[in-house]
Formats: sequence, structure tokens, C-alpha cells
Amino acid sequence: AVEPSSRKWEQKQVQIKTMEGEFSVTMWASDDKK
Amino acid sequence: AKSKAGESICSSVGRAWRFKARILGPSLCKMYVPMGTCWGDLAEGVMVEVLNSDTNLSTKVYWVAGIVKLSGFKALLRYEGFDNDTSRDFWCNLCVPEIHHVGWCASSGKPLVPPKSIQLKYSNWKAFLVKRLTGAKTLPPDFATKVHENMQFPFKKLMRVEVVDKTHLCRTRVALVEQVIGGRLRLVYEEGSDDFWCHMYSPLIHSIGWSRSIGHRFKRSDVSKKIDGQMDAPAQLFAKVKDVDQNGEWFRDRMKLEAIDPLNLSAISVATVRKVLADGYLMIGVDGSEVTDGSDWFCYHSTSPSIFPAGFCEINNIELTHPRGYTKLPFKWFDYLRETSSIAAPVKLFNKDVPNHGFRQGMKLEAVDLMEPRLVCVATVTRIVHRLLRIHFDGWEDEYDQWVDCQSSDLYPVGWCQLTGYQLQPPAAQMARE
Repeated sequence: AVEPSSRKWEQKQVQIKTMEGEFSVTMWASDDKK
Repeated sequence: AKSKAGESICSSVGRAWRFKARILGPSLCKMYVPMGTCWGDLAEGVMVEVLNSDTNLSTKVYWVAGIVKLSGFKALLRYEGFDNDTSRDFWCNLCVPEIHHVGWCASSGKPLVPPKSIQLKYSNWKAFLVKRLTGAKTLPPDFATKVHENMQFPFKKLMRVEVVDKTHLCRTRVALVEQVIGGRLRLVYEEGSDDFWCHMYSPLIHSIGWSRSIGHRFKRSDVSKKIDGQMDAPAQLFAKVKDVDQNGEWFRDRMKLEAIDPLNLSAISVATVRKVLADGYLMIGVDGSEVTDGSDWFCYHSTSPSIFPAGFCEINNIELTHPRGYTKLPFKWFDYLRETSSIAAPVKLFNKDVPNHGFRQGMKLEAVDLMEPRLVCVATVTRIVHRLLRIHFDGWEDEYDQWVDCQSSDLYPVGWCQLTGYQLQPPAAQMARE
């Protein structure tokens, strides 16, 4: 994935739960701390 | 019935108040809208977890949706899996509790369930979600907390403020905060039961002692003792104005200018500086006013975006309202200045900042009817002149349009009323049809 232009965004491991089970994906979420 | 009925019955005092409220309404910028500072994180393509309304299950289940379009606080969402099928797109206010960041369901122990109309479209939803979500954006995990924090306002019931006296626009008096909704305050005069609404950052309200500090007229209160619980609102809660240097070339009494007419917010009128106050404040009067005692003068800060140098309207192709009774038409500033032995306020003294506001003609918003400031109405931007917006109230005649600054605290994005719990006035035609 290409990093979005805003440096406030950071990569996060996000947990997903479906009827078939749980898994994780890497997504971008903005971070206030930066 | 909005300002229409109000206009037909209004007294000169009422008109004067409406005029005052309208003219001083525009103030601060969109940053004061809840979530204004963090809204930039949101854009088309951002993924959320949202209630799945396309299911036969008896329990609440959720599914992933992407933002297709943003309009104010509202987003057009499409459930993942519908690809280019727009038939199930739906609008949702992003700040409501039903909207979550991706990952919320797992942390809350709730499984994601695809909408039943596409349930059979993919045999492996896990693989689908991994492909769709990897590298995509979602809301920050603390989004709901941010929404909550942004809905907290520092003004509290029983706080005392100085506010313009609606029976004498040229002076202020003390009022108490009675109610706070979305940063808008219902103020009740300390001596009396009259109330009115304005935003907490409206230039109409000030901290106790402001009038004395700048030389503004003030109606002294006969209330000798504060009731328990009352307190003066701290000065730091109020909107700040720019510091100005009044030592050099500055506004002087009798200088002429153009100003949004407080008695007719649809118009910009020929006006005069009547009194120069401290800290950059000016008392302004509209030329040709029938009131001779100055009771309809109104206070503007010199940096106000609602006052303009002579010639502003002509340059920008806006009809300038000439002084009542002035018959030498078409109005020419050169002749008028000569006839009245006056001079125009120097152009360099006016606020010429034009923020990159992003408003475009035709955009919808929720706007305060400054003639009746408790009403927030469905409205449209119909004209833009630099930072000045012409606001049309949907369903109402053009004569009720208002000139409003782009950074006014009386303009809100679509969905603001829903978010704050403030009642939204629908377009007039819809109102008639209920």
C-alpha cells in the first residue's frame, strides 16, 4: 500500500471478526499524537 | 413563521434588534464547528463499520462500508461488496454512535455479517475483506471520543455575559446563559425575561466589563446581589479580535464607508463612523436613518468583514443602497462626499483578508436566520464575493437573503443540527406541506 500524503496517518494492525473467524489486516488510521 | 411574520409586526425596536443581530452575527470560523479541526482526516474511500440494515438476523449486526461522498457531517456510504452498484447507497451522519472505525466490531465481540442481497456473491468473504481493507484508511479508534470531546462547550448555565441590548442597539447589558446547544447560547437578560440566541463566539457577546473597557454604552443593572450559582463567564471563553494600532492613521468620526445594513441584511448601505471606541471598535450608523438620537448605531470591530471601503459595491457589482431620502441618483460616492463635506475611510484600514474558504455557489448548508437568531434553516450559497457569501433560505423569497461572512459562527455544515440536537427549520415549501 502507498502511504497517504498526510503524515498524520499511520499504519495499524486491525482485527476483523467474521462468522468464519478472526484475522487481521493492515490499514491506515490518523494519529493525533503526531 | 420565520422572519416573514416577524417583519410584518415588528416595532422599530424589534427591527433595530434584528438589524443588530444580523450585522454582528458573522464572526469566527469553521474551526468552531464540532470536529472542525479533525474533519480533514475524512475523505472518500475511508472505511467504517456500520449497522447492516440488509439482514434477517434478529440481533444487531454490522458490515464494512466505504465513504462515497461527503456533504457536511453527512457521508454517502456503500456497503463493501456492492462494487459499482449505487442502488443501496445510503446517507449517514458520521458523528452518530452507529458509525465505528474498522476493528470496532472485533474489539466488541460482534461479527461482521455481509448484507443478505450480496451474501452469495463471494464464497470467501475473508479473502474479499483482506483484499479490500489492506492499505485502506479507516477512522481513528478514538473518533467517538473526539466527537464527544468536540461536543463539550465551556459556557455553562448561569454564566453572566455582556450582550447587546435589543431595545437599544447602541448599548450592552448583562445577560445570563440559560441554555447551550451545539455552542449556541440562549441568553436571558438579567433584568427581564427576554431571551435570544447567539453562538458563543458571536461578536454580540463579551465578558463582564468589556463595555466599560472600550467606552461602549452599557445599561447598568439594578441587581445588587448575584444569585447562587451565577458567575461571570471567564474572559478567555470569548472570541478574540485582532490587535490594531490606533495610533497612526485611523478611523475618525464622520468618515464614510459601506456596511451590511443591519435593518436590511440583504443590502449593503452607505454608512458613517459615528464614534471611535478603544481596542479597534467603532460605532457605525447607516446614512439616512430616521432615528436621530443614535440609538440604532451599532458596534463593529474595525477588522469586521461586514464593513467595506467606499466603492466596494461598485467594484464588485453589488447594488449599494443609497441613503434614505437621497434623490441624486445614480448614487456617486465622489458627489456624495463633496455634498456632505466628508471623507471616505482609507481603504488600508479595512480587513482585506480572504480565507481560502472553499465555498462554492450552489452549496447547501445550515444557516442562522439572523433576523430571528434562534432559527437555523436549510440554506444555499447563491453568490460569493471574496469572503462574503450571499445566503438564500430555501423556500423563501430572495428578499430574505443575507450577506454573511464565510467564517461566521452562524453557518454550519449539513448535519450540524442533527449532530447537536438543534431544531432545523426545513425549506418553507416543505414546512407548508408538513
